Amino acid sequence: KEGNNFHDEL
Amino acid sequence: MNIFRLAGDIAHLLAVIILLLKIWKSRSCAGISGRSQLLFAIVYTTRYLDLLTNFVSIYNSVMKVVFIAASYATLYLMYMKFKATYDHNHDTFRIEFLLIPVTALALLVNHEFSVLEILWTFSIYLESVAILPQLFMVSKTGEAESITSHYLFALGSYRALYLLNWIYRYYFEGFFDPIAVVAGVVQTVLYCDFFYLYITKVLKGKKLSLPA
Repeated sequence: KEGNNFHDEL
Repeated sequence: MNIFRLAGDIAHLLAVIILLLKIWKSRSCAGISGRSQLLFAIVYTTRYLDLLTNFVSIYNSVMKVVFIAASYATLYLMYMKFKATYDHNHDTFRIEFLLIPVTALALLVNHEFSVLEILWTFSIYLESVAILPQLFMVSKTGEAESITSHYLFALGSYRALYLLNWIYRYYFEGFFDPIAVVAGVVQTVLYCDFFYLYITKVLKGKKLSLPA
């Protein structure tokens, strides 16, 4: 989960 | 989820609630920058489009919906219901000076050149500077109500706590998102002067007023 296209934060 | 991120989210939620309650209870949005609130609505709308494409958790989705809804509720109160109390004359920051460079930067520096990713990047950059019209308004009038300064303190603390979260995640999860981190540092730095005044004045029971 290195940034790219997956943002799990608000 | 770690303690810094949870505390950051709670501070963020608290800020949004303080602002809505302040406007609702006093029936007035005096001292609040409608331009900053408009920018925040743009920030939440462009960032949380992934609600439709990407499920993270119930917590994550609920918070996103709350932030979007609260930002539009704030705009409704300011520009419709309590429009007469909106202080136009002091809310004069030119937001195109923020929107244009932020759009250009999002197109140039992003993780991936796709619509959702560019909108996410745009929202991260815009959020970092979205408070400027509000800070400009406070400096122009030379003062802020205590409740407005509590709002600003909670809102500023949120990104500062996220910085601690990113340090934690870097060491313990190997997670590092340079776009979010650099923007988060810029955002937090913009509040430093305000934090100083808040701690030295508001917490000691004095009104936040700037030296002439």
